[in-house]
Amino acid sequence: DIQSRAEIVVKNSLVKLTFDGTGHLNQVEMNGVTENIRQDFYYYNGAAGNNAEFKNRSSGAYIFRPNGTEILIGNTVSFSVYEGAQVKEVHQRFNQWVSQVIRIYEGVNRVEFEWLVGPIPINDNIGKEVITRFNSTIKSNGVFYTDSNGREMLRRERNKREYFKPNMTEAVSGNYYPVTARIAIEDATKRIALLNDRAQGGSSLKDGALELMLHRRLLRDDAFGVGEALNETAFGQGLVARGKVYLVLGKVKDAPSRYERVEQQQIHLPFWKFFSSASKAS
Amino acid sequence: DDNLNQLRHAMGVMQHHDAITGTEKQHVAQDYDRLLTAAIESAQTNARLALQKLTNLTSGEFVSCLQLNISVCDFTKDGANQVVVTLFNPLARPSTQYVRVPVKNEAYIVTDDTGRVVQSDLLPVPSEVQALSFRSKRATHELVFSAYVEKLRSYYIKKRVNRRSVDDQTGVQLNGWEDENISEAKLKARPL
Repeated sequence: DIQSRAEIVVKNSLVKLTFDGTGHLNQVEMNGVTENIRQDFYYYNGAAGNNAEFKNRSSGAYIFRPNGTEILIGNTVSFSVYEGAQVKEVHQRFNQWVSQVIRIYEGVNRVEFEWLVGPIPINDNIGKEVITRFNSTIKSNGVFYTDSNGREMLRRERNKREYFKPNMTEAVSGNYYPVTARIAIEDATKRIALLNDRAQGGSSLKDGALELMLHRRLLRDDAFGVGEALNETAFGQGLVARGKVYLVLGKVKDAPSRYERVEQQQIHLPFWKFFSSASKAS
Repeated sequence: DDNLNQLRHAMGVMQHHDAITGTEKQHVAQDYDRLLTAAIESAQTNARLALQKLTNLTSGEFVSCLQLNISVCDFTKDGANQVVVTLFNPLARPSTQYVRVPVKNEAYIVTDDTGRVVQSDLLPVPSEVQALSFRSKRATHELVFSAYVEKLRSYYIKKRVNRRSVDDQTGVQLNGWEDENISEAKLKARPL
């Protein structure tokens, strides 16, 4: 019944999320800002070659080298909404190997995306590298920011380097940077930041867009030393990865970076949980 | 010291650039898993002893569920009728965070260390996570509650029995269920 509606709204006292008829998130409202934010999953096919020459290099453990442009995962998303008193969840299924839970907690000024990717299929003999991308209307003019190992934010400019003019032979990976805590874009009024729970690669390949690499499964060695393809398995199948990305949207004039930093610390240093049975407790 | 040294040694090995970037061979990655798991389990003994001294749970097991990230904790799913969740806040300031505990699909009541009822939600673990082959017959739901912790605090999770009530301190609706022992704990906790 819920899927026949044109638009689904999930909200609490601080955050309002709007999903379109296809089940994709397409608008976020928080901190007095409303922004059309569409979230999707894509994958890049990994380049495969014999590594004999530069142009024949394969994507592997050391290098990310996509072969062609990204491929969208899931035009239509099946989903269910669960509304508790304190937490509201949207469980989305993009295909057989990509799903996600989007969560908002009462009193918490961020949106949580808990992704589940894998096992990445390789029966077509092509390695794949899965990303999530958030598109918005923010006019970022090619500029984005990534953290420096959880410390200060560094300014990155698409297709540029700080001290030299690069020969950009790799349009995608040439613009990827390490993201260990945070990646952000902004214009004169609005700012979007993504906070992650682990070191990932990330970029802003178009104005208003942010993407993070979530999981990879590749079938060729890249000849940089490891001597085997990045094709991890567990229990006889490709690895399944689960993790979280958090989105914070705010007004630039409110200096949201300060708030993001506090959130980032909580994400990286959550409570340690210890369990005991009460019958043994005094 | 022996317990902690095992973790120190494992963390020393993990400083290798292959461990940091993930460019190790698959069998080396599995060996890193083995080393780290053994080291964490070893250091857990010290954490348990320290927590037994710091809390009033002198004989508490203080089990760390290392698979909470995939909503798996056999201790809470199959454990006693009442489970104590002791939270240690590693931040240098008090913090309020939501806690997720994997449980069975039953009715629960959460109370804090003063016996006050804490509002909680019971939500299903996503079907895609439940379907993972290595996760079969594990928790189907997660109990979610908000916890305020300065440094160390315990919360109590108990299965509900049939009795209608509203918490008269917090006004929280107990969905028509309350436990007799919880009422008693609440009475004791009231300020004189």
